[in-house]
Amino acid sequence: TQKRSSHDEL
Amino acid sequence: MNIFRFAGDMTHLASVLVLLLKIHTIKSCAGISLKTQELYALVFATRYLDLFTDYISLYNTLMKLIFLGSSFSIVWYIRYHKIVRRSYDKDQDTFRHYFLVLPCLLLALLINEKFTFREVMWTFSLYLEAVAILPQLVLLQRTRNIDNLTGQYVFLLGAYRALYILNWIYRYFTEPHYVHWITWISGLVQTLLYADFFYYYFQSWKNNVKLELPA
Repeated sequence: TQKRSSHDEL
Repeated sequence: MNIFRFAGDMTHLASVLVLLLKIHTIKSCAGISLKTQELYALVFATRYLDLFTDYISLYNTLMKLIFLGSSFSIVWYIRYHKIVRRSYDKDQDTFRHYFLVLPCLLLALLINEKFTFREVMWTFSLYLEAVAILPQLVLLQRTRNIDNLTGQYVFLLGAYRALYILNWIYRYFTEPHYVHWITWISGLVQTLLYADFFYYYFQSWKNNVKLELPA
C-alpha cells in the first residue's frame, strides 16, 4: 500500500 | 493531482530549466544570486528527505530528483565552473542568507504540525522557501539591469507558488480535512514577496520597455 504521507506535494 | 498543482509544478520546472539553460548556453550567471540558489538547494534537501522512504508516485519521485539535481547543479555551476564563476558578482550578492536560515529553523522548531525531525525539516523548508528569493530580488534592485532570462526565471518562480495557492483552495473545497495552515500562510507570504516584482514585470511587458526596478 502506498504510504500516503500528508506531504504529497512537491 | 489537479490542474493548478500540475501547472504549478510545470511552471516551477520551467523556471529551473530557464536558469540552467541560461547558465549552460551563455556560460554566464550575471544577475543571478548564488545565495538564492544555495537557499533553494537547502529547501529541496530538507523537504525531500522522504525521497527514499515514502513512495507516493513516479511523478512525485521524478520531479523531486529533477529539482534536487537542477538546484545543486546550478549552485555547482556558479561556484565551481571555471567560466560561469567569473560572471558571478559576489560584491553585489551580499545578502547575509544565514539571517534567513536561522529564524526559519527556530520558527520551524516552534510552529510545526508534528515535532519530529522529518516534520520540522519539512516545515523549515517551507519557511525558507518563502524567503529564499530575497537575495535575488535585492540583487535585481542593485544591478538594475534585468536580462530577459533572469526576469523570466523570477517571474516563473513566483507564478508557480501563485498556482499552488489555487491548488490549495481547490483541495480545501474538494478534499475533507485538507487543512495545512503552515503551508498556506508561508505560500502566501512567498507569493506576496513577488508582488512588486510582478507589478514592474507586467508594466515593462505592457509598455514593451526593458524591465527596470525602482532603486
